[in-house]
This record gives sequence, C-alpha cells and structure tokens, in this order.
Amino acid sequence: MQEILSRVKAAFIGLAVGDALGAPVEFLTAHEIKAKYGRLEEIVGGGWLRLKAGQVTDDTEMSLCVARAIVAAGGWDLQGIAGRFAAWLKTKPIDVGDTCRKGIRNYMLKGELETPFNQWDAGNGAVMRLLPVALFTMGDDALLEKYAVAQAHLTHNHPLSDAACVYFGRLVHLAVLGFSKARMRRELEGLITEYPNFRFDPYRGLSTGYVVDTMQTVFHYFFKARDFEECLVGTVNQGGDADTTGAIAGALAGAYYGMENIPKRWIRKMDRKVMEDVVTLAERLITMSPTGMKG
Amino acid sequence: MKLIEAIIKPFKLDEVKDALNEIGIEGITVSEVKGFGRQKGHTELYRGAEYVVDFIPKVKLEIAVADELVSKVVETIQNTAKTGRIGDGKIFIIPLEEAVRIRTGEKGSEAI
Amino acid sequence: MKLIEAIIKPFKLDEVKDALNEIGIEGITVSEVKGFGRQKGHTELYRGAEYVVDFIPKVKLEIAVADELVSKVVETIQNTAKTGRIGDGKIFIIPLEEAVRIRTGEKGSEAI
Amino acid sequence: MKLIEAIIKPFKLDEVKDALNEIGIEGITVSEVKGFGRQKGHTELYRGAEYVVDFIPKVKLEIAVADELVSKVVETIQNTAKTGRIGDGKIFIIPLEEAVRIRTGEKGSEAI
Ligand SMILES: Nc1ncnc2c1ncn2[C@@H]1O[C@H](COP(=O)(O)OP(=O)(O)O)[C@@H](O)[C@H]1O
Ligand SMILES: Nc1ncnc2c1ncn2[C@@H]1O[C@H](COP(=O)(O)OP(=O)(O)O)[C@@H](O)[C@H]1O
Ligand SMILES: Nc1ncnc2c1ncn2[C@@H]1O[C@H](COP(=O)(O)OP(=O)(O)O)[C@@H](O)[C@H]1O
Ligand SMILES: [Mg+2]
Ligand SMILES: [Mg+2]
Repeated sequence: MQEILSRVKAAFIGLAVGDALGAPVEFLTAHEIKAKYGRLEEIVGGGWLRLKAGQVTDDTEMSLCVARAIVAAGGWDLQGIAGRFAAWLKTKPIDVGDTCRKGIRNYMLKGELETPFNQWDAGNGAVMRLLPVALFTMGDDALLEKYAVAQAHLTHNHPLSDAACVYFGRLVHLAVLGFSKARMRRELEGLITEYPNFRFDPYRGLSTGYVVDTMQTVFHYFFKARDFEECLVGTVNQGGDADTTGAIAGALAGAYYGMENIPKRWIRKMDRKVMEDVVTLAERLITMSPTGMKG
Repeated sequence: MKLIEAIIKPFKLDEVKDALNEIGIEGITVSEVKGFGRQKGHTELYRGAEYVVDFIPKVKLEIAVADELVSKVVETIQNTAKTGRIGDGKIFIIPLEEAVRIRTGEKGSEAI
Repeated sequence: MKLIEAIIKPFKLDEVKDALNEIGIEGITVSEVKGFGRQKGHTELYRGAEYVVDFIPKVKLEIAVADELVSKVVETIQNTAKTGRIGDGKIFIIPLEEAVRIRTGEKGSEAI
Repeated sequence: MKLIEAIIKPFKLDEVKDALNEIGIEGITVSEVKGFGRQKGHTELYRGAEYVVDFIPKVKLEIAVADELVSKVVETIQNTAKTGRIGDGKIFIIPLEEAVRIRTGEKGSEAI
C-alpha cells in the first residue's frame, strides 16, 4: 500500500508539473519551441497566458475541483463536481476551454448534469481532469467506466472523449498497481481496435486539443521514454496543446515511475499550495477507493 | 441564436461585464458610440464633467448567444445597467442565422 | 420593429438628425466608421482635405423604429443624406425581434 | 440578402479586404472595436504604443451581400483571417430585409 500511496501522489503531482511545464508553450509548434528555447526543459512561465513560473492552468484546477468534490462528499458526487466547476468559473480562471465553459454554463443556468452529444465535443477537456476519478475508483474497472463517462458528460459528450477517459483511467490503474509498460501497451489494443484513430505508431507528431491527437502524443512519449523527465520533455516540446498533453503525460508517468523519479528542480518551482493540495487529495482519494478500502 | 445589442452608459461597462461573467458569458464585442435620445439637451455627467451637448457618449455591447440564454442575458444587462435616470439605454435582440469561430471553423452555438 | 442602419457622409449627420427630429424620431445611436466602396481610390473631400486613401470616414446611424415608421424614416434619410455623388452610402433594414428600455424595463415599440 | 459581420484581428484587415476584392466584393464598412473573450488584454504593441488594458483591439467588418454570395464570402473571410491562435474572431450572419443605395435610390442586391 505504501508503493501505491507514493504512486498516486506522484500521479497528481505529475499532472500539475506537466501542466506548468507545458503551459508556457501551449499553441506553439515544435519548430517555434525549438527556435525560442532550443529544448524546453525547465519550468519557465510566460507563454500566451503570461504565467508565473510554476503556475498551473485549468487542467490542474478542474482536476482539483473533481478531487475536492469527491473528498468533501465522502463519495461520488456529480452534483458537487458540477457545483465546484461553476464556482471556479466565476473566479475568472486564467483560462477556460470553450467546450468546458459551455458545459459549465449549461449546469449553472439549467442545472443539467449532462450536455447533449455534439460532434465538436471531441476535445481533451474531459480526459485532462480524469485522474481523480481514476484514483477514486482504483480496483474497480466498472466503477471507473461509469464515473469517468459521467463526469466527462458534464461538458464533453462524444464517444472519442469517453473512450480516452476510460482508457486513460485504465492505464493509471495499471501503473499504480505496479503493472509493466508491456501490460499497459496490451491494454491499449482494446482502444485501438474499437477506435483505430488512436493508433500512435507511427506517431504523426499531432498534438492539438483534439482528443485523438492529445492521446497519441501522450501514449507515444510515455512508452518511448525511459523516465519521467524524458517523457514530459518529449511531450511538451511537441507543442500544440502542450499544457494538457503535459498534464496527462505527467499523471501517467508519475503513476508509473513514482515520486523519486520526478525532478526535484521542477517540484521546487511549483506553487506551494497546489503541491500540498494534490498530495492531500491523492491520499484521501486512494483511501476511499475499493483498493484503499481493502487496505 | 441571437445577437444582443446593448447601448449603455460607459461607466456601467465593467459592472455589466462582471455580471455576465457570473452567468458564464465572457465573449463580448464593445464599441464606443454617441447617443442621441428622447431627452434632448439634457446635461449628463460623463467623466466628472457635465455635458450640455446633444450627444452623449455611450458604449455598445454586442453579444451573440444561444437562444436558451437570451432572456437570462437580457435580464442581467437590464438589472445591472439600470440607474433609473434618463439615458440608461436600450437592449435590442436581432436574429442571428449563423455564427462561425474563425480559429476552428466551428459553427452554431459551438462558435459563440 | 426594425433596426435601420444607415452609413452616410459625416457632414450630413446634423442635417439627417434634424430631418428625423422633424418626423418625431429622436433616439439614434451614432458611430464613426470607415467606408470602402465600389469606387476605390477616389478622392473625397473630408474636413477640407482631399483623401486619396482607400478608406473614407463615414458615420453610421442605428435607429430602432416601429414597423409603421420604417418607410418614412428610410425616405427621410435617403432624401437628406443624398448628394448624388459617389460615396453617399447605404441604408440597411434589419429585423428587430425585441427592444427593451433599460431605465424602465418597457418592451416593444414602447421601448424605442 | 444578408449582413455579414466579422470581428477579426486588426493586422488581418488588409489581407481580408484584398481577398474579398479578389472575389468581387468591394463595399465594406469597418469599425474599430474592443474584444473581450478567451484572449485576454495585456501589454500589447498597438500602433507602436504599449497598452495594458483588459480588452484586445479588434476590427469589425460589415458587408451586405446577396444570398448567393454568402457562403463564398464567409469562406473567404475565415480562410484569410485565421491564424489558429486564440482571438481570431467571429463571423455572424444577420438577415437583411432591405438595402438602399442613397445616391441613386436603388434597392435590393442592386444597392449593395
Ligand atoms: N430608437 C433608438 N434607436 C437606437 N438607439 C436609441 C434609440 N433610442 C435611444 N437610443 C439610444 O439609447 C440612449 C438613451 O436613450 P434616451 O432616450 O436618452 O433615454 P432612455 O433610454 O433612458 O429612455 C441614446 O443616447 C441612444 O444611444
Ligand atoms: N456591401 C456593403 N456592405 C456594407 N457597407 C457598404 C457596402 N457597400 C458600400 N458600403 C458603405 O457605403 C459607402 C459608400 O459606398 P460607395 O460604393 O463608395 O458609394 P455609393 O454608395 O455612392 O454607391 C462605403 O464607403 C461603405 O461604407
Ligand atoms: N459571444 C460573442 N459575441 C460577440 N463577440 C464575441 C463573442 N465571443 C467572442 N467575441 C469576439 O471575438 C473575439 C475573439 O474571441 P476569443 O474568445 O478571444 O477567441 P476565439 O475567437 O479564438 O475563440 C473577442 O475578442 C470578441 O471581440
Ligand atoms: Mg490549460
Ligand atoms: Mg490546454
């Protein structure tokens, strides 16, 4: 259980670190990043959001909303998650995705907990905040699937986004429980069979906010890299939706490699309060999960 | 979809923007305009000075919204922009047949 | 109701406003705009200077009116704003689904 | 007829105008507006001066077109005004019930 505890903390820290690392180069192409930074390997701030170094964006903040709602309720609470998204939106966050905004507004004004299917909903806004659901459902795949899709549908109702959420959750489960990369790679065969779009070798270098591009980038660098730093540096230097690819890759790599493998110099740069919160929440979530309950 | 056009007193802009933000609305296009009203030749306070000219500086907001949001948006603007004194302005609702987000090509209420 | 939008030569503004007042129309919202026309690159006199740029300063009027006043208003603007020379401008008639007077909450033709 | 309203990044104006000229569209009315949206105001270089305001300067185009030209015009604006970066803007299509050329009194698509 100690191993598991360390990995879940690393997963949530990895999410925040990936967000802060990639955010300064969000929307730049790989070429532009190369011209500006050579290779981006440090948490530097700046970018289109003019961030302070170590500042996180909506990827981490929405994940915190999900985590806090579950912990506060002592269990699954979709209404609580929606309510926290709404409260967060009113604070004028540093950034909010268009599809997320529309879904949250839908809840604020109509109280609805599910947005209708939309062809444009195949963005990565639901999967980027999936980690807390994966931690909370550790040990129960059916529960993961049920809750992953339910929280996704608050803002994103599209089969590609649903599939990305479920499979990202499954990979996090496997990583935390100590399974090998080979086992994780086999798990993805299910996703690729159902939705061949997600095939990531050969990797085409697309890293936009389209959920297929995002997950291809995450899978490609996660399986290719030999450690946490290599995974994240590879991911964010691909550019595109770099804070989100960075956050998702960071969650997965954190879950797989554990706390020791996350560069200390990156953690030192991060917002103190965020670091404390993610650690506390990760711990609470795993304790509440089926795996945690078994003890 | 509708295009909501609101003519309001300039000092009310921030307050109206904040009130719209509270209901999840962030996208607005604003222009500076001159207003001529039924109440001609009145003096209005604008940036600490009294205007006795027949036009008054106003601010025009254009907000494209999905149909189901229209009454909420109109209500929000009206409650916030109102002072009860002459010159508070108007809200116009214009049909919007199509909207496109230039960056992505999205259409319809996904675009706004 | 309709929203009448008129693009006219700036020096015609006072004349058009007076003519509209004459027929009982007092509420108008005015903006300064730039016009690009079919007759590109022509020189126009504006404030005593000749413009050879491809845009010409124009003034845009927006006037919300009840349906029964539309043709009178259009006719009035057209007769007054016309010089017969290139660049006189356009009048557009846009459907106006609802209007609200912010000060009182009145709706429809009471509001304009 | 439709009134096409496009909100675009100011530096794109000439490019969009040229692209529209290429497809035979020459009549356009342009205004300077302030944009509020996902792209935030900040220090921006605008006409050589640094601005620290919370809005982003945008340019609004108004183009009255005959129905059959609408999709071509929308496509042209979208292809030209797009950079793929947040803040590229919007295109709105508004019904236009009537148009008048002030100089001649012509109506309908003859007028635009
Ligand atoms: N019919 C109209 N069409 C367009 N704009 C109008 C119209 N009437 C008024 N306005 C705009 O609304 C502003 C306020 O109108 P005014 O008549 O002075 O006061 P109130 O709205 O309080 O009755 C004007 O300065 C003008 O900008
Ligand atoms: N299709 C159009 N849509 C919107 N505004 C237009 C259009 N055509 C012309 N305008 C506006 O009308 C003004 C006058 O047009 P122009 O073609 O120069 O002369 P005229 O109206 O005398 O034929 C232009 O400067 C522009 O502001
Ligand atoms: N709902 C809306 N109604 C009217 N204008 C809008 C609306 N949303 C955005 N805009 C205008 O479009 C501009 C760009 O919007 P923004 O949200 O920054 O980025 P993007 O268009 O790339 O999604 C804004 O600055 C504003 O002028
Ligand atoms: Mg982000
Ligand atoms: Mg992102």
